[in-house]
Amino acid sequence: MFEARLLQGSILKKALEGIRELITSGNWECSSAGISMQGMDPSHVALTVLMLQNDLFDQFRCDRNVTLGLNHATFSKILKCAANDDIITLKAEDQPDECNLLFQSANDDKTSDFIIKLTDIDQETLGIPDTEYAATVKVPSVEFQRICRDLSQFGDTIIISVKKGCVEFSGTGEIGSAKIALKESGNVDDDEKVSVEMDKDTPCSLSFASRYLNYFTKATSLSDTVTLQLCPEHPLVVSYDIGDNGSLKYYLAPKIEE
Amino acid sequence: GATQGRLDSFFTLK
Repeated sequence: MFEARLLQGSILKKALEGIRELITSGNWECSSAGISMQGMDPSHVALTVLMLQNDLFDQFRCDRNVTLGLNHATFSKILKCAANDDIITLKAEDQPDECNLLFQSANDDKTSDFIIKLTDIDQETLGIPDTEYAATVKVPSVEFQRICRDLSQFGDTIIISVKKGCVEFSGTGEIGSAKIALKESGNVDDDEKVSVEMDKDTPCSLSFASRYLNYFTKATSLSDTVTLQLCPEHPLVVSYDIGDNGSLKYYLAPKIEE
Repeated sequence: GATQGRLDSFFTLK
């Protein structure tokens, strides 16, 4: 059987906020290592990958690998019934056709019990190749959310450019253009700071659909910082760490100049 | 203008 108890139930609520608008349903693969889920949007532009390692849970048991085929709209509706400080337990039998969700209030005076029916999802798992990225940028997640929102007013494309010690976001459209630059800060240990790492100091600039970047920022509350990894002609990686034991990552195909 | 690329060529089936 499978049983996973998450003291910080809000993590699951926040993760699903970052997933549900991009992927309507997905296979949540449960193994002794933890829970993982990946899915592409219907137009094959963005890949979403969630990993919740077993250490994230205060109790985790998975005797045999279990696949939970979940409709994300339904899953989200049920998770909205949980308070932010609820403890959430997921339970399923081996080869399940339903999953049990138990919410316990922080002071244990309320318990809510839900059953979600599972669906068979015909989906292939993709292998993600190791890539040497030309640039790795860490910025406060709220700042990235704000920049994506602000630049979306100018057009449907956001250009991300990394130069030595600086990351620049720009957009151009009929009403005008905008350019927002963030300089690398001195102390990179602070979550409020910006760090820019480059391989071989070669500037890198790529164009992306602002619509998708805005979808990704729905995961902002998962982490104080977001990491962007860029490589010419490769998908952008946007990563939100979930403490030390999980992550929500997005891969976004760049726009190609004609 | 720029056209939207797709991810298919970047990832392999497991």
